[in-house]
Amino acid sequence: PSLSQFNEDTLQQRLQALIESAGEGWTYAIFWQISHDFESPTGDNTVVLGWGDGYYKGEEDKEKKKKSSNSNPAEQEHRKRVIRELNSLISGGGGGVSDESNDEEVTDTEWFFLVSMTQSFANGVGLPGESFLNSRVIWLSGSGALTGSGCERASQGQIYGLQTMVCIAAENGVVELGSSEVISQSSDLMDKVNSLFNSNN
Amino acid sequence: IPSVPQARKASLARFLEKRKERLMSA
Repeated sequence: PSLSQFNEDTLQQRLQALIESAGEGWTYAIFWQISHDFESPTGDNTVVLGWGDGYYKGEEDKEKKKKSSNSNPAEQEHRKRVIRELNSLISGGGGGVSDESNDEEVTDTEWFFLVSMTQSFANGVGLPGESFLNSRVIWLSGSGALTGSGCERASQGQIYGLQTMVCIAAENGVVELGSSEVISQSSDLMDKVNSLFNSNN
Repeated sequence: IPSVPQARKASLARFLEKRKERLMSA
């Protein structure tokens, strides 16, 4: 396997290991990876945090899942259409193939995760950017903390049913975790990120 | 940056595949 394939596989394994070993109700984990924008208009070598990989676990509580997908019918139709198109794109345009997963409700957290794949952040901007620039942990717990943070990504997360969002800076990017439950800050999670995502461990 | 869209495509394929698995086991 190529080196990039290797990195991709291990990134996925590390994100999965992080969520599965944390033992709390994390809904997803994303690794925002740094890259360098050499075509910046200012001519600077600008650091950008873009999608590296993500692991979506989902909500275990079925009632919560139900509650988190109560978007209006038009919005649901839009989400299902996007999922159908993406499924067709990934499967090489095998249009017409019926797939039951295309007609299932797309929950708010699934949608938030999916939309995240299209996003990137300049260094210092947004939740991941701020975490990376200052090499610090941002832990927002409780819907009030998400909306009160003044950060658009956190506000969006709250709208899509998240109650906890965490960004932990690592060597080559930022690990973001989100949950539809309220999860208190723990050094255990930060230690896990450190051991999984920093090479000096 | 060519690696970025590739990473997204792989993530997307994995997400859709796991979604199917979740829905089938529900």
